[in-house]
Amino acid sequence: AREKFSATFDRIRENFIELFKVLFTEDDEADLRMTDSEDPLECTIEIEAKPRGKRPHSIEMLSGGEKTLTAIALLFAIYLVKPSPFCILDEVDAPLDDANIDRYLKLIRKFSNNTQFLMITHNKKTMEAADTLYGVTMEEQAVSKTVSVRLSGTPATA
Amino acid sequence: AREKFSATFDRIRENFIELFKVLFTEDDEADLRMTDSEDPLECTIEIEAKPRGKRPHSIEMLSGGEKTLTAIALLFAIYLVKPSPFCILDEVDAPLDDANIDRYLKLIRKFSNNTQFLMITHNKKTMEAADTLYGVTMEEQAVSKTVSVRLSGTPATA
Amino acid sequence: MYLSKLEMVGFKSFAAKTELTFTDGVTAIVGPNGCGKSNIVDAIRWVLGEQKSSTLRADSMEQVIFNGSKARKPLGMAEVSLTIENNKHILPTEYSQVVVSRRLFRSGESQYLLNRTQCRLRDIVDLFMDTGMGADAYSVIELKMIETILSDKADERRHLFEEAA
Amino acid sequence: MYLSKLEMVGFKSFAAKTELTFTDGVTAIVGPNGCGKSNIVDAIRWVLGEQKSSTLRADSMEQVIFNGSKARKPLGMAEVSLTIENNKHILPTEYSQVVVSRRLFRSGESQYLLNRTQCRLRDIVDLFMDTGMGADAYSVIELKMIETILSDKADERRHLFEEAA
Ligand SMILES: Nc1ncnc2c1ncn2[C@@H]1O[C@H](COP(=O)(O)OP(=O)(O)OP(=O)(O)O)[C@@H](O)[C@H]1O
Ligand SMILES: Nc1ncnc2c1ncn2[C@@H]1O[C@H](COP(=O)(O)OP(=O)(O)OP(=O)(O)O)[C@@H](O)[C@H]1O
Ligand SMILES: [Mg+2]
Ligand SMILES: [Mg+2]
Repeated sequence: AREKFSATFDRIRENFIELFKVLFTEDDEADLRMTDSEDPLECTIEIEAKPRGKRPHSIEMLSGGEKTLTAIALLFAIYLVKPSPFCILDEVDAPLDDANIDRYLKLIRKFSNNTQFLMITHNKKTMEAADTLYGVTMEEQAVSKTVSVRLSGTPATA
Repeated sequence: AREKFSATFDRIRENFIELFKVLFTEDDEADLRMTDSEDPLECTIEIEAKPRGKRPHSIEMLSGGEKTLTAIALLFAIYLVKPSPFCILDEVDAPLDDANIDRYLKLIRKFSNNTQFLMITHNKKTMEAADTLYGVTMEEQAVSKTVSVRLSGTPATA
Repeated sequence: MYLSKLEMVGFKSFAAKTELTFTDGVTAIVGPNGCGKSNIVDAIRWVLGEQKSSTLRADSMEQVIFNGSKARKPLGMAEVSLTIENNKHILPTEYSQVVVSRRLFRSGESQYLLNRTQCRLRDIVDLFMDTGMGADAYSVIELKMIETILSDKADERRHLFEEAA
Repeated sequence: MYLSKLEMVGFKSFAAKTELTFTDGVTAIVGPNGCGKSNIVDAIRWVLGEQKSSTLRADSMEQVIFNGSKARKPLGMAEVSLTIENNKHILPTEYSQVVVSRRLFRSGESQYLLNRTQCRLRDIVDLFMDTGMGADAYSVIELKMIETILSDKADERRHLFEEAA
């Protein structure tokens, strides 16, 4: 079990280092470390992020948007090791600025060959990147209904 | 001290009930209750929110945006009792949809007669509602600098 | 394998029978605050067997049943059905399409169905074992999780690593 | 009473001397992720006397000093000055304008200044007593607080009520 965990950890770590560069830039680095590689099943797993030009410091000092991207890189790094057939993202793009949303959507598009994505969002760019769009409304007080929306913004036939 | 707390609580509660209606609508209701009014200094303070048409239920069941508005109503209800000369809001508008951002900004504008507001935001409506706009950039890697921005979007003289 | 259809009636704010059809690409769900988007996510978690009401933002499981409005009485039952295309035969069944359903009555009585036939929760859990699709797989990502996975509560983080191993 | 000017040098990502002038209305601060907006909020909290480094997202107070980039060495000191217009004479002083400053050296040595003259932290705390402007007043609202004030950790909520009483 210990070996299995270490092997999985190594794969996740490689994916994370690579995905971090995709979501940030080629000059940005990040790493994943086990605080005690002799004791993989119990020790803490640390995340180190070192955005370009900046000295490495705890991820705690990163900004809200940078933390979100770092977490996405890690979650997808894990997911690549054990893919799930679908992935639901609920307003995960809220803290991201325009440039970061583009990178995030590019990554989603790349993974969408093997994974079905359901994205809840308020963001126009995310809406435009989708293949299908559902609108949810509460015309009748307190009762939800859905309407399929054409990407031009007009509702599809009810 | 107990009486002082109870008196303060009553004023906060009145403000909260009123502000909730301003941020939601006239038909929406909310309340603040002390679980044990015999023991004001120790008991839990409960929040009840009852958006229009919906049966009252725990605020836990509210949506992300509704929770944010409810918290804003409470924070400003407290603030009205003991005004602070300035108030800094860091990306508090992120979970709100367009209609709610308008209501939120209207409330900010109303309070801005007595309070100075500093709002950190990614939202265009919030930017347009401001009297002054500062842009922060990192032209030089890892080093921040600020530039005063005219509301038309062009930088003011450096 | 992908989700092709979600049907809900009486689940949270979806009082009336509602149907959503998904393609196997990227679907976006939009709408104003409080209109029901996250409730759709809750419905998918619930029908896949979620047992913790707190994950669904409820104090007790009964609270997922439509609790009424000015114009409508509370309903007595919540029902959600999820249709899954088994095109890559990842699910251990010969069916090319599987429908998972769950019902909850105010009495507390709970029912699980596979292809519209009653079964036990166990059968649903077994069906999704090792597909990464169980109720507590990391396939639902929300902002709160971002905070947890990065904060030093390394338990959450470790838990995800172990799930993948 | 309102904040009219913020000056920073060596504070977090503001390596170079930076000055912001505020009007007493509504100011918006915008820019891409990671450019330094929340660092400005940290600077205001810090100069008003914040003692917990965790509130400033740092493990130790020394971490608020600019820690270098590819092109620049780390600096040895962080300094922030905040100019406050005392137009309503809320602050217990005859001055119509008050400048509060704070310096931190890598050695750990800390300095507080009032109107550019050294003073003790105590003097700054006393000046802002009862003005709602102390470092832990509820004048800084961020999304994390929304979650805390609404969750059942009623302690946070109670704490705010008590501050107002
Ligand atoms: N059992 C129930 N019966 C009726 N309404 C319910 C029930 N449970 C939750 N709701 C309502 O559903 C609404 C929340 O919906 P949901 O969380 O899906 O919103 P949302 O679209 O995700 O909004 P946001 O953009 O703010 O996140 C709440 O207003 C709540 O009152
Ligand atoms: N002591 C320091 N020296 C140099 N850079 C620092 C220091 N402390 C923090 N930083 C940098 O400041 C950046 C964070 O800035 P900040 O939190 O202000 O961003 P932001 O503009 O609020 O972004 P967001 O929109 O994502 O919230 C981080 O990239 C971090 O590396
Ligand atoms: Mg939601
Ligand atoms: Mg920030």
